Amino acid sequence: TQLEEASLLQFMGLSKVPSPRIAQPVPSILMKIFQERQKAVATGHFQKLCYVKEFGVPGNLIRLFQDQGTLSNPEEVAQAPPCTRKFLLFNISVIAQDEQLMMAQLELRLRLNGYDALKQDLELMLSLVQGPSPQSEQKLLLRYLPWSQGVLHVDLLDVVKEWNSNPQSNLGLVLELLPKGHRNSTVTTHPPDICDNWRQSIQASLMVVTLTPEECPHFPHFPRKRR
Amino acid sequence: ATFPTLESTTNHLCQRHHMVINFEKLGWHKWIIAPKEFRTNYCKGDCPFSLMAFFNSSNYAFFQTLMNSKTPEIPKAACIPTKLSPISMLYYDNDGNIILQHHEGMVVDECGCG
Repeated sequence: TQLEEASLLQFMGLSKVPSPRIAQPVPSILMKIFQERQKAVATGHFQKLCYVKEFGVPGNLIRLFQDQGTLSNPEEVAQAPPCTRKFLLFNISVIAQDEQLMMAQLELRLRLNGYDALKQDLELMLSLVQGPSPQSEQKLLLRYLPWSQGVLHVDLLDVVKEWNSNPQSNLGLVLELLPKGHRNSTVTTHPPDICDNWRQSIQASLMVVTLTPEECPHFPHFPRKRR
Repeated sequence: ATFPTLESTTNHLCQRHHMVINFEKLGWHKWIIAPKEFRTNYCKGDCPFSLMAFFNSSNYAFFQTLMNSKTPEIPKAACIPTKLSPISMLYYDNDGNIILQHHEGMVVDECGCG
C-alpha cells in the first residue's frame, strides 16, 4: 500500500505525504478559483482549467509560496529595534522546467499592530538581494502606504522568471518599512513594539501561476512546434 | 449517461459503478484542503462478443474476444474506462505552500471493452 501511495504522490509532484507544520490559511481567491474549476469540470468546459480569469492570465497550476526568510536569516533575528528590515525568501524550486510562468505576485499583508500607534503613512521599499552586502541590493519598489491600508500586491514576474531560470540568483528580497519621511532623517523614530511584534505584523506570500503545455495542449498561447 | 439503462439481468455486463474516495479515510485530510472527497466510478463487468458493438468497443477488443472463443488462453477483452475527466485539487505541499492544480484522468465517465 505504501508503494502505491508513493506512486500516487509522485504523480501529484510530491515526494512524501505532506505534513504542514503551520497550515497557512487559504486565501478566499484560491477557494473561489477552486470552486469555479469544479463548476467548469461539471459542465465539461475543460478549456477553462487552463485560464485563470480571476487574474486574467493563462495557467493551469497555481501555487501560493510561503515566505521562508525568517527561518533562514539569523541576522534578522538578532536585529535590534527599530528592526525595519525584513528578509523574504521563497523556495520556488518545485516549479518544473516545462512550466511557463504566467504570473508572479507578491502579497504583503500589513497588520499594523506594531506601528498603529504612530498613525503615520508608511514608506515601503522592496529590494532584490544580489549579493552578501546591502550595497548590492537592487531597488524594485518604493511606495507610500496610508497607515490604515492592509494589503499590497507587487508584480514580480520578471524577477521570478530569473530565479526560475537561474536558481542560484534567488537570494531573496529585503523589505524595508519606515514611517513616511524618516528615511533620510537624522532622528531615529523607535516604533513602540519589539522586533517579534514587527515581524508578525508583516506577512508575505508569493502567488505564482504557471502553464504546463502537456496539460493544456489546446491552449493557443504556445508557439506551435515545427512539424 | 451515454449508455441506455441496463436491466438488472444485465448487471454482470461491463458498466460503470459509483465509487467515493474519502481523503479522511486515506489519512490525507491534513494536507488536502479541498475537495474532502471526490466521486468517481470504476468499470466492471463482462464483455461478451455478441454485445461488443453495444459496449463502444475498440476494433482490437473485437479481435481479442474472437480469439478467446478459439483460443481460451487469450483472455477476453477487459471492461475499462473509455472516457475520463479531470478534477481540481487544493492542497499543501511538503513546504507548506498551497497548490491548486487540476489532475487529468481522475474521474471515469464512461466504460467500454478494450
